[in-house]
Amino acid sequence: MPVFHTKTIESILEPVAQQVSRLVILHEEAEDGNAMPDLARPVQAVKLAVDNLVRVGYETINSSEDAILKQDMPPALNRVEEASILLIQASDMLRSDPFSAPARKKLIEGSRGILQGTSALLLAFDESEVRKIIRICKNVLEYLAITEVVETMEDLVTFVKNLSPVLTKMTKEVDGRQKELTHQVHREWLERSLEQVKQLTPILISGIKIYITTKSQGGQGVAEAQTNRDYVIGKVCNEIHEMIRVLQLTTYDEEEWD
Amino acid sequence: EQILVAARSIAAATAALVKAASAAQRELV
Repeated sequence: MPVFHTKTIESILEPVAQQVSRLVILHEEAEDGNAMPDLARPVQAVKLAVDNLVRVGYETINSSEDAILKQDMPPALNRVEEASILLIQASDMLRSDPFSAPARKKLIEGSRGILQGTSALLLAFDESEVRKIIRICKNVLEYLAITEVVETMEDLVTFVKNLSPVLTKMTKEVDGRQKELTHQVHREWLERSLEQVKQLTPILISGIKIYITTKSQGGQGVAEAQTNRDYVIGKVCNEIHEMIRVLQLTTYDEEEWD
Repeated sequence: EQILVAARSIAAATAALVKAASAAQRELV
């Protein structure tokens, strides 16, 4: 099972996670180790990158209307900042004593902290992006909820005109998301639900049309047409609820790094 | 998104730092 649940997060964190794991193994195998080189420059590069991330992070927080994002991001940013302080301390200690064991420990703790803090930050951001997609899905559900008031062909035209753009947007966003996921089963679930919605949409429109026609003719079969229409609506709604459920699943497991 | 670019920079800088630190240890192992 992949550790990182999106390809973007994986591409950012996987290389650094590998390097940190290697350093931990090397540290454990060679307890005292060789003399450490002067790490001032690479540590400074990390510090600059951290400062930039913190700045961009708070800009994102301030410009967002997502309360959960506003709550989740600052602790992750603090964690990254604290980790960078550990790295600076490690670098200073190693300059005085290139064999310092506590400095090596700080170096590993700092590196892990950067990795975990950046991961938490990316996860908070990613979850916020998922919430945006879920809002679009719920928007479609809201439109579907008014299907029962579509009583005339004019209503149907308006209904289709309003539903089409939100449905297209939902399809595009969910399709983009499923392509981003590293977990194949989640990808397949989303793909299947999307396909179902695509197939059911014309059936739904046709069902509403039959209901309107039957009702306007005042003939028999109105109840049956209504049942059929509601059945298709129910199926579409179920698929959208299923997409919302799968969108919220992750394979993230922070313990993998501990 | 800017945050992804910033996260990528920090990951790359940290990987370079850890690599430099690992290089000295690898000689011993």
